[in-house]
Amino acid sequence: DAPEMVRQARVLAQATSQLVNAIKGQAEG
Amino acid sequence: MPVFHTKTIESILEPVAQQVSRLVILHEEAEDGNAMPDLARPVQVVKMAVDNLVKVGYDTVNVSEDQILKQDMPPALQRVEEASFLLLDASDMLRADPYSAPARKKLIEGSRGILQGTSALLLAFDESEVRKIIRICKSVLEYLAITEVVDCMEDLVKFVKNLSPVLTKMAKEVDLREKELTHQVHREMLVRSLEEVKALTPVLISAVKIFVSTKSQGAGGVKESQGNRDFVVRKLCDEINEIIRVLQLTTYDEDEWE
Repeated sequence: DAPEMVRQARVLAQATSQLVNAIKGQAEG
Repeated sequence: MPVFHTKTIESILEPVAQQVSRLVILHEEAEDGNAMPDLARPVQVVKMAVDNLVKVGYDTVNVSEDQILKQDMPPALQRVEEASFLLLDASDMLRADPYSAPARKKLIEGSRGILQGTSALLLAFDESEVRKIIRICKSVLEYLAITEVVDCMEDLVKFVKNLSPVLTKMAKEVDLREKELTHQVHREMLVRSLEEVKALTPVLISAVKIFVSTKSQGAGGVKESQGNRDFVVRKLCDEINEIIRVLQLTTYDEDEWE
């Protein structure tokens, strides 16, 4: 049962991953 | 050797850490000059996640009584927030010029900043959770310190009644923490000490009982039974202090030590 802060940190990490994927998609393409 | 010392932190940061380092490599290897896509939407999603995290982070700081957490969290929250501003800036710059090199640099710095800030935040929070477990361990040590004033059966009953719940709580918390650690050696050290504490607890109660009955009978052997009792208390205290020490270890400490 993770505390709210840990849950929000996970959400941010996932959002950052998606952003980096979008940037990388361009860089790799 | 794992980089992140708990499974929770590892599961949150490992994937994004790998992606960010790959991004940095790509950036260093090839400034390919391609136009960047419009990143407004993913940047906005990150910004919203940052806002939520910052809010929850300050709420956590405000309700906490842990002074170290109150000190460590705000800089980490600021780091995350500043990083999100870099990303917003970059996104605006790229809309005006999809080839902007300074914007690409800001994207990298921003992504890295989010990663580092979130890492600092999670570490600060984790350390404060560890301090909670250590407080429980220390309350067991405090109970053990009063073993020497137990000199009748009535005291012994009260002593066992008070010691049992705090020992059970300590065992449960240390057990959960052990399962959270990524570092196998630290896990094994905690398991070993906890097993020792569990094995020594009935030995302690028996030693106190022998001391109390020897004393009440007024017969010989009081000194020996007292010595035996103190020896068991010392062993228990040593194991609990070892648990406290290992709880504070991170893989980083060990790398430094090596």
